[in-house]
Formats: sequence, C-alpha cells, structure tokens
Amino acid sequence: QFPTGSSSTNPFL
Amino acid sequence: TELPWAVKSEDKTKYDAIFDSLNPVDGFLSGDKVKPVLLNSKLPVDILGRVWELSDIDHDGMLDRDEFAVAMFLVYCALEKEPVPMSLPPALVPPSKR
Repeated sequence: QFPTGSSSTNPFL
Repeated sequence: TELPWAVKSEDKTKYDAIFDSLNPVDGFLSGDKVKPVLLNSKLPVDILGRVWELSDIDHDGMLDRDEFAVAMFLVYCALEKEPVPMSLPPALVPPSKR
C-alpha cells in the first residue's frame, strides 16, 4: 500500500 | 519458510538502547519523542514521513520496540542512499507483527 500518511498519527506530516 | 528479520540482532540491541534512552511509556514511544531522533538524521521530512508510515505498523501514532527498530533501519538505509520503499518489505516486518 502507498503510505498516504494521516497527519493524525504521523508526526512528520 | 520463516523469513529471517532484516534487522540484525546486534543492530536491534543498538536500537533498543536508543529506544530506552527516550523513556518509553508502557513500552511505546509517541511521535513527538521519536521525531527529534529521526530529524537528527538530517533526512528530508517527506522521507521521514514515509519512514514513520512504514514503521508505525499498527498506525497507533506510537512506535513500540520493534517498530522503532524498523524506523531506525529505514533511516540508516536512507542515509546510505538506499531509497525508502513504498511498502514495507516482508523481511522487514518484525516477527512479532506477522
């Protein structure tokens, strides 16, 4: 899966 | 056949020492504790964002010991100009998460 990256759990987004 | 974990045991020991130095709570490190460590690598934030996505396997916004080792492994690979993969290679999934 392409990591879309939800800013809720990702401190870098 | 049981795929050996890509993280070598001597590297895991090193990563565990860093993990413990960051004062995990209930065995977890929150994003704000891990962020400065990964930023120290001077890697671009979008790369670190992808490293986080790949290592936060249960997407709980925190890294446990094994997830932290995956993150560190990916950072060291990126520092050696190894591109961070789009998805986590099976060999990198910690045995505890398979």
